[in-house]
Amino acid sequence: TPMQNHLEEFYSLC
Amino acid sequence: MLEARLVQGSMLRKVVDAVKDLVSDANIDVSSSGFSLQAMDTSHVSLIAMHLRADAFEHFRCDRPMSMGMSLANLAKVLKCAGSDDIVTLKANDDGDTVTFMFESPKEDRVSDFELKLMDIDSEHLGIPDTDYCATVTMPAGEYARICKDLSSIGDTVVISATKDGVKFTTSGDVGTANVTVRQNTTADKKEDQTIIDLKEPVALTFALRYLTSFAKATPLATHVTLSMTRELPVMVEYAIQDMGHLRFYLAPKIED
Repeated sequence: TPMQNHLEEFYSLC
Repeated sequence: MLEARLVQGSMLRKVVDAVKDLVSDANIDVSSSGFSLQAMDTSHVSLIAMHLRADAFEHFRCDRPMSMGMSLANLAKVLKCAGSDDIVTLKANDDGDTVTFMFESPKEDRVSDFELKLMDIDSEHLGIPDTDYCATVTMPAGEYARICKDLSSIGDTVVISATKDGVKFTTSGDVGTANVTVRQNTTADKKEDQTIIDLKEPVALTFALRYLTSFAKATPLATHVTLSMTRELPVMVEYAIQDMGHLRFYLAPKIED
């Protein structure tokens, strides 16, 4: 089953 | 000193009603460019990014940039007290810990003001680069809301796949499986019934339906919604706030581990 990712895996904190 | 007068005050209420269930507290950042709000939900799976341009306001004065931390639930309560045609004026002092909302009826025969306490909220800000998405689907907002609602009764995960024929939403669960395909339709008489698909290359992504359904709370804001997708990136679900700005939702995909 596909795993839910989190936004920090795609966008960096600034 | 901040003073901003929005003739279509009801837009503010629609924006807050669209996001208050996803994000409880948020910082509203005000600068000479207008109002911005960026916040993630507690699970850091979805994010809202709202911008209302300064020129959307009949009167806009912002002496220096400020950040107003608010409980969106309380803000929604205050905005619920405004008439749907009221003019809304926001006022805040630079070093203030409150913000005042003034509601004026169109005939100016009723004026009310509400003072809301501000909160200190340390919010994490994400840098979201401008992305040249592989697939961009603009469709009637009501159609999107209906698909989310219908598919949520069948499953909790949806695969959205955009091809040149159209955009297909697929889900499955104990009940069974469901597919909804929306085809390009650029010839509908009424513009708001059109579906436009701009496809650079086919893309299919998997998402949790409950977030996409929550985004549909923004349906009262606009006739259309735009879904922008690229492989292995969050989807951007965007509602225009008339010609004043936008309300964008980002949702991280589910990826085969």
